[in-house]
Amino acid sequence: DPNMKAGAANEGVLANFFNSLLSKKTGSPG
Amino acid sequence: MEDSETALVESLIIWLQTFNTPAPCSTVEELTTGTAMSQALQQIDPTWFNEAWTSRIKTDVEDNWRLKMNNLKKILQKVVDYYNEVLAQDISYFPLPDVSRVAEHAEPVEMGRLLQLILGCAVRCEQQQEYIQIIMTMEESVQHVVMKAIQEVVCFLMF
Repeated sequence: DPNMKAGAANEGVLANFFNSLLSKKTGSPG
Repeated sequence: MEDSETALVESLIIWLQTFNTPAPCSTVEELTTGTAMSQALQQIDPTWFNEAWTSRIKTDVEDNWRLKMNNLKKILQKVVDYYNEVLAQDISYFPLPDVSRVAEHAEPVEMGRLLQLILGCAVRCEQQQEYIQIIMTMEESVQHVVMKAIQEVVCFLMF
């Protein structure tokens, strides 16, 4: 199902983004 | 108004509701008093947005747009100072919201900008982990707008 694939991909993008934020040091520049 | 601009403020209001502020925060109009935003900021960093500061935010502004504007000016200034002094981030390239338009007309685009700055504080503060994890539990469409909003703030910080 293309919709399910797109949804899963979107979920992956969001998870990657927020996890990368989590891994950044608090208050670090950039 | 473009859909993306409406989506920004609508999604950020949904995000602000996760703070469970005593003051109502369901609509742009309700947020124009500044009370709910100041209460959320106090949760984000109680040392910077301390009681001495929140006590300067008037809660009995009713429909007086000048009093609302005074509150919003105090919030914007304190948030900008937070970026500069606590986060050591230069926010001067970010298009700061016109708080008079927020106070007088409940302008959603300008309100979106103000909420975007508060969001930036939340995901960079000491308790960032807690706030980011809360965002990750939100509906996907809201997360998507929040992600774009954070990316935009970061982009301006790096400009």
